[in-house]
Amino acid sequence: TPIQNELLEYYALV
Amino acid sequence: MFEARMAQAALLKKVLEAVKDLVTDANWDCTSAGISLQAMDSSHVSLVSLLMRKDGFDMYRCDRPISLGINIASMTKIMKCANNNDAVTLRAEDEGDTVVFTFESADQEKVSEFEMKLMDIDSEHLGIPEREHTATVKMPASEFHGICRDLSTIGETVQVSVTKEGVQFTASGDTGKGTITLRNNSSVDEESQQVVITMQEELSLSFALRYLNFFTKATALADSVTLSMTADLPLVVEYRIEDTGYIRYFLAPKIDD
Repeated sequence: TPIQNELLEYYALV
Repeated sequence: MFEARMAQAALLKKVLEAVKDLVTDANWDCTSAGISLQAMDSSHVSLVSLLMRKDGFDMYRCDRPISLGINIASMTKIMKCANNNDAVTLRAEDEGDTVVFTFESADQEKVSEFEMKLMDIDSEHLGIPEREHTATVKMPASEFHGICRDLSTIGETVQVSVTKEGVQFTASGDTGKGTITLRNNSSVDEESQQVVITMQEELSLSFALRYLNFFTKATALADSVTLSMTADLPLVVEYRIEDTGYIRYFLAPKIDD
């Protein structure tokens, strides 16, 4: 099954 | 002082419909340019970004930037008290802890006022760079809605593949497999019915249908939707709000283990 990534793996908190 | 008036309550109702399943509480950031909102869902998988520029309002005044911390369910309940054709005014004092909604009927014979308490919300703001994507697909919003709904009956994940031939949506599950292919039809006269695919190279990405179905709650806001994709980056699903703003959703892809 594919793993669901989180947005935090792509974009940083500002 | 912040004050913004829109001619039709229906628009704000549609915006709330497009947000409420994804986000519980959110800051509505008001500046002299307009209103924006950015919020992630609780699992940090998807994000909604809303912009309503001031030129989309009948009247707009924002003396200094203000963040209105709003419980979306409470605001939705209040907005249900407005008729679609009512004019709506939002009003907040600079240092206040409430926002006031005023609904005026089209014949101006009825005026309703609702005051809602604001919340203190710790916002988790993500910095999302504007970028060119490898592939974009513009299609009728209702078509995208139907595809997500139909493929949800088959599986939980949709694989979106963009090739020269078109865009293919595939889901598979215990009961079988479903594939829906759309071809470029940018020659169709009516722009809202066009499927327009741009592509620098072929790509294939997988996404959770559960979230795409939340995104399609924005279908009433726009005739068309644009999907923007780049390998190994989140999908961007954009509905334009007339010429005065947008609602964009971001969804992290699923990656094979």
